[in-house]
Amino acid sequence: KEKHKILHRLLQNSSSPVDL
Amino acid sequence: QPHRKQPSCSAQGENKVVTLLLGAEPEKVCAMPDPALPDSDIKALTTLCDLADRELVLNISWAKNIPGFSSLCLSDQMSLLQSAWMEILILRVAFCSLPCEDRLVFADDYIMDAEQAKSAGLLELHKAILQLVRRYRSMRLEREEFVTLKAIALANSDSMHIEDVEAVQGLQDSLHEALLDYECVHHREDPRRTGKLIMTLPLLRQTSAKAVRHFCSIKQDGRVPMHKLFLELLEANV
Repeated sequence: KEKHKILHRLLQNSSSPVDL
Repeated sequence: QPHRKQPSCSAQGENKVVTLLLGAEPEKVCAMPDPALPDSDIKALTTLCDLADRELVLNISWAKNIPGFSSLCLSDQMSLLQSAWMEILILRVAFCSLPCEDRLVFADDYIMDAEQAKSAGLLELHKAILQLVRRYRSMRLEREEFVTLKAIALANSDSMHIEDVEAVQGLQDSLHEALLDYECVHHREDPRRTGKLIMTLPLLRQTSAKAVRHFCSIKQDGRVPMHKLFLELLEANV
């Protein structure tokens, strides 16, 4: 996971998750 | 899961998931090739890698807006994106290229014909994506189908690292259901249309693998500058 830190950070920071 | 009964549609006949997916579509991105650079294969590849990197950032926000995606654990969200990111990029290029004959619309300001693709060393990839475009054109792929199929490609990315297989299966089921509902309302004349759409996914997977291999070899050459997110995802697929 350490290798994929940009993806990790963007997933944590991106906004407006929608759940049914 | 209960058997399908009535499609879960609004009074206007629109499926809720499909409506949310239409609303989640990322904004268009311009390629903006550097006017200071002379035309060359390096310039074309640099433009494409830069465009892909900016689109990937938007695609991560898009994924978070797929109904049910952000309920998955972070590790599974990452695994799906690491497996499907190129399929998502290619499906968008294919959809945007539907109105064009034999040309690929990477962005409104970056449309590539076979001659330009050949100069950039991308002829094989160009041909493969055009095969996909022809499939979708012959079906008259609609925007609602495109957005749903793109979400299905993400949920169905067959990553080997999924922790909660049931949760990912649940996401696949709800997106599949949305597509079935949409076709049930809008394409009653062709009961096999959902299957036909799903059957385009192997060609998308194949084309994506070809693209990843090609950009990995470009990366190893080291002549084309690549941004970090694009590099990170390329490395995830090796």
